[in-house]
Amino acid sequence: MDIEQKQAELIEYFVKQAEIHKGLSLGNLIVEATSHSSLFGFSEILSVPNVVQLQGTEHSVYLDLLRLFAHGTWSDYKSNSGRLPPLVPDQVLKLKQLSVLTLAETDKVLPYDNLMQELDVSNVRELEDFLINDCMYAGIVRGKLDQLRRCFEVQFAAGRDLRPEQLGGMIQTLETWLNTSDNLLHSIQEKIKWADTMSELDKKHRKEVEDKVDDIKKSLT
Amino acid sequence: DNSLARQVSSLLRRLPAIESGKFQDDFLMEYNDTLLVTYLAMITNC
Amino acid sequence: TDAIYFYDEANHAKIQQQKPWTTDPHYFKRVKISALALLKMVVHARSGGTIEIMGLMQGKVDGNTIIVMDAFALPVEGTETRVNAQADAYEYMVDYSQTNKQAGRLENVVGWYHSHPGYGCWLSGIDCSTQMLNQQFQEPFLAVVIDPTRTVSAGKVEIGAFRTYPEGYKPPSEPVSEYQTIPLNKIEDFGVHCKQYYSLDVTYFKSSLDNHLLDLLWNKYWVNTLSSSPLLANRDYVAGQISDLAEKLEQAETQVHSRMGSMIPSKKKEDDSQLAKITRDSSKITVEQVHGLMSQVIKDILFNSVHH
Repeated sequence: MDIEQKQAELIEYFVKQAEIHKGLSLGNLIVEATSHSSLFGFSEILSVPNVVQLQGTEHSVYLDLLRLFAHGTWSDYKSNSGRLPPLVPDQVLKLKQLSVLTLAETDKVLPYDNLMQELDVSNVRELEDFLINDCMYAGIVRGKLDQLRRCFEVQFAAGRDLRPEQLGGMIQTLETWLNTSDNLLHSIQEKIKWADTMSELDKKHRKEVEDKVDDIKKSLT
Repeated sequence: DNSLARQVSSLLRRLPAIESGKFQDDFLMEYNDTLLVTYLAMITNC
Repeated sequence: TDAIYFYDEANHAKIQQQKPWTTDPHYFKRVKISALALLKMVVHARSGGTIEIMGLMQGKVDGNTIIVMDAFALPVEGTETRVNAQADAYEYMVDYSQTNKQAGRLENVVGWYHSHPGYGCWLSGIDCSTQMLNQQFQEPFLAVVIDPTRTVSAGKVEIGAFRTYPEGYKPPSEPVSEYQTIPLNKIEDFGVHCKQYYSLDVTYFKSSLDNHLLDLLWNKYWVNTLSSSPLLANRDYVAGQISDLAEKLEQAETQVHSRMGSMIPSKKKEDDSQLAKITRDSSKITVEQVHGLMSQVIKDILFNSVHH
C-alpha cells in the first residue's frame, strides 16, 4: 500500500491548512489539493468542519468539487460541468486517474473501448500512454496491457474514498471471508483428527496381523 | 480511518484472486491427475 | 550474531597444528552454513538443471564444527560422469584463493559441494574417492551434496554434508539414516559405498544484514509461495519418479517370476524388502502430490471463493 504511505503526509498537510482557511482561500486550497499529482484520497479533507461549512455559502461549488474528486468520475464532471468551477489540466488528469480506479472497482479486465469512451481518449496509443505514465508509474494501479485482446488486466488498484453506502458491503465481504477461513480451519482440523484416527486403526490392524502371524508360527513350531 | 478503509477496499477488490473457466478446467485436471496418482500408489501398495 | 563472521587467524593456526581429526575419524560432527553460502550453492545447483555442478566452500573450523562462510562455483561440468572434475579447476582454485587473500578474505577452502539433480544427497563411488583424496591432502575438508530438484519439490533445501572414513576403517554401526528414494540407475552406486562415509548435522546462520535483507524480501517470498504450485513446478520430476518406479516394479516382477521357475528357494526376504521399498517410494510420491493438491484447494477456497 505504498500509495497510501506516499499521500499520508500530503493529507495531513492539507487537513491542517483546511483547518485554518475559510471562504475563498479555502476554495483555492481545495483547487490546490485536487491538482496535486500525488494526492488521491480526499475524505479526510472533506470531514474538516470548515469545509463542511462551505455548504449553502457562495463557495459551496468548491465543496461539490471536492466531493466529485472523492467519489466521482470524469463522466460525472462532464454531466455537471455547468454547476462546477472549470478544471485546470492537472485536475482533469487526476479526475481521469480516479475514474480508472472506479472502473477497476467492478471489473478486473477493462476493455480499451470502455476506457477510451470513459476518459475521452481518441486512440489506443494515447490511452496506453496514459495508463502507463499516469497510472502505473504513479503507483495507483498495477496490471498488464493486452494489445491483442485490447484490454487492461488490473492486478492491483489503489482504493478510492468510500461512499457511505459502500461500508456495509465491505463489512459483509470481510465477514464472508472470515467465515470461509474459519470453516476451512475447522475442516482442516477435522481432517487431521480423521487422519490420526485412521493411522491408529491402521497400527492396531497391523499389530493384530503380526500377532496372528506369530501365533501361527508358534503353532507350526 | 479513511486510509485504512481505502486499503481494505483495494484489498477486497482483488477477490476472487482468479476466476475463469480455463482456471477451473486446469484446476480440476490437476485435481483428477493427483487423485489418479494416489489411486496408482494404492494399487502399487496392494 | 555477527561474531561468527570474525576470522581468528591464531585459532586457525593452532587447530591446523594440532590436527585433532587425525586421531578420530569421526571428529567432525557438525556443519554450520551461512545463508549466503547456502543461497549461492542452491542457485548454482539450480542453474545446472539436470547437469551436475561443482564448487568449493570457504570457511573455518571451530572445535568439531566446520563453518562454511562462502562458496564459489568451479568452471567444470558434470561430476558423476567423470573422475574428480575438480582436477580441471586446480589452476582456477589456486588463483581464486590467492586473489581472495589479497582482497582480505582470510578463510581457506574447507570443502567442495556438488549437485545430485533428482537423486538425493549421498556420496557415490567417485564422490567417496574424491573426498578421501581431499581428506588426505587438504584437511579439514568437507563434502556437501545438494539435490536442486528435490529442493523445489520438497519446498526446503535438500542438502547433505559428509566426511569419509580412512581406507579400511570399520565404522561403528551407524543409526539408520532417513529413508530416501534412490533411482534405479543409481541404486548400485548408493548401496556399495554407504559404509565409507558418515553424514554431519547441518545448521544455518545469518548475519544481521542478511536478516534485514531477507525481511525486505518477505513480501516477495510470500507472493511467490502463494502463487506457485508444486503440482505444476515439478511435473517433469514426478513423471521421472513414476517412470523410475515402473522400471523398479518390472525388475521386481521379473525377479519374482525367475525365482518361481527355478528350484532355488526364493530370497523372499530380499524381494519383500525390494517390494517394500517400491511401495514406500510410491507412497512418498503420492503424499507429495496430495500435499501439493491440498495447498491448491486451500488457496482456492481462501482466495477464489469470496466475491466482493
